[in-house]
Amino acid sequence: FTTFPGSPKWRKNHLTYRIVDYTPDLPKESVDSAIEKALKVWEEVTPLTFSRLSEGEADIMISFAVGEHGDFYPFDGPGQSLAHAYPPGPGFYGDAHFDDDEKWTLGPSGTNLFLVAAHELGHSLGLFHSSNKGALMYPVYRFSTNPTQFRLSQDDIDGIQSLYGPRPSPDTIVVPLSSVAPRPETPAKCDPALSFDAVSTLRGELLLFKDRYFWRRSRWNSEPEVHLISAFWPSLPSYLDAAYEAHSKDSVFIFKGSQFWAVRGNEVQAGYPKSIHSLGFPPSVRKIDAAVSDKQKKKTYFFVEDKYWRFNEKRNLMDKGFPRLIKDDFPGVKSQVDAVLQAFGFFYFFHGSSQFEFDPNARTVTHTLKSNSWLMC
Amino acid sequence: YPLHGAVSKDHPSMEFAQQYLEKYYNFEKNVEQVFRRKNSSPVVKKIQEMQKFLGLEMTGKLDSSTMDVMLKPRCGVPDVGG
Repeated sequence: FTTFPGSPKWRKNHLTYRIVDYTPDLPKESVDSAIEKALKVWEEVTPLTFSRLSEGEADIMISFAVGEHGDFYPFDGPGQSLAHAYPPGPGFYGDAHFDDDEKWTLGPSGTNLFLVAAHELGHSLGLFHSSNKGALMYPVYRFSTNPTQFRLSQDDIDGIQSLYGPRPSPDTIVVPLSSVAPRPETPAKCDPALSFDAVSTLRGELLLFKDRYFWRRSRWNSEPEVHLISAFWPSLPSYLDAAYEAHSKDSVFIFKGSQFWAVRGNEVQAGYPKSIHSLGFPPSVRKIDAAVSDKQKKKTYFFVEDKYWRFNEKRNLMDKGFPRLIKDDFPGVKSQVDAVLQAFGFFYFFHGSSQFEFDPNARTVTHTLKSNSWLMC
Repeated sequence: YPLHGAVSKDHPSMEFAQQYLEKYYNFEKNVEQVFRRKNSSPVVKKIQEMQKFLGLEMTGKLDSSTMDVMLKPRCGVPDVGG
């Protein structure tokens, strides 16, 4: 592998991207999904996370163009140069351009958008070309594997981790073999080590989010169903940070990085994503870990590392006197909460594969359970 | 080093190869002068540099296996500096 001269890299781990325009060769949703999959290729082996902007300037601006398109590197019609991208940095740096004189496809015919996007986004993250023929960053296009079976080569992993290091989460082991360990298509719901990214109610149902999926448990069907998040809400990101239902607003709020979305049933509300700082968080807060809304009190609790804030859903304002320390008001509950749920008058705090049932009246942890106990395991 | 027809100016693919080397291997624009001088071999060296990078036999010639790879679609980002 090689990096660009001077090894430019992003100085932050959470990056934004925006698909500025689309190719007429594919439905928009297919382009969205191909780009998201291409980003996930790099997300799975680094500390990097990505969230999508629908307007304004993102770190990585993705566009389709033909011929001369304003960057002095004109495209050359069908064939040869398929796309190009710029190394990390401000303005047009980091951006990726795709030649719309190519026939963009999702399969082996034409030019597979996922494979080319994964390569170009490697450039956007700081990788230059590799002379390893089996590497994604080899400059010559070849449809070698079906995108659903795609694996980064060790050369690609060594290259990107030379810039950003491996994926930090303790429950992910960086595989030192010739390719990233195959990821199961859907997480195993009764895996005793299962943890959740976020948990929320939704009109009497229970949603438990993990990676790109969520389990849905309803009153009339105790057997939980598993779905892709994108199957219900195509514009939502995956690998969420937090989610909660504001019952009085009949909405579920979904959080990732410094953005959040409002969802009503199947519909993502217009005007989202918004910045979490519009809720009243200080600029120092870059993401939240978990959130839960107390139905009776109409107060929402946001958990960030070892502190928490309280938000007044009626006045849409953060209450004064916050943040407070979690341990002071929720004794027995540790920091870095993964998710929180309110049920049967208790709060359930999720930490990795465990959850702690907290009695707010007795102000004590009453039970410790497995996180996936809600999945009938 | 006589250019044994490896890349003589009238090689049918020379123009394409010249563009390719300029675009992806930072080859100078004045390749014309280079061909006039008897002992010039920068273009042979450039072809060998490209062949090395792309994992091809470093013949310094525009042989069929080299041309095959050069004609394949690829990323527009150069392989060498610039």
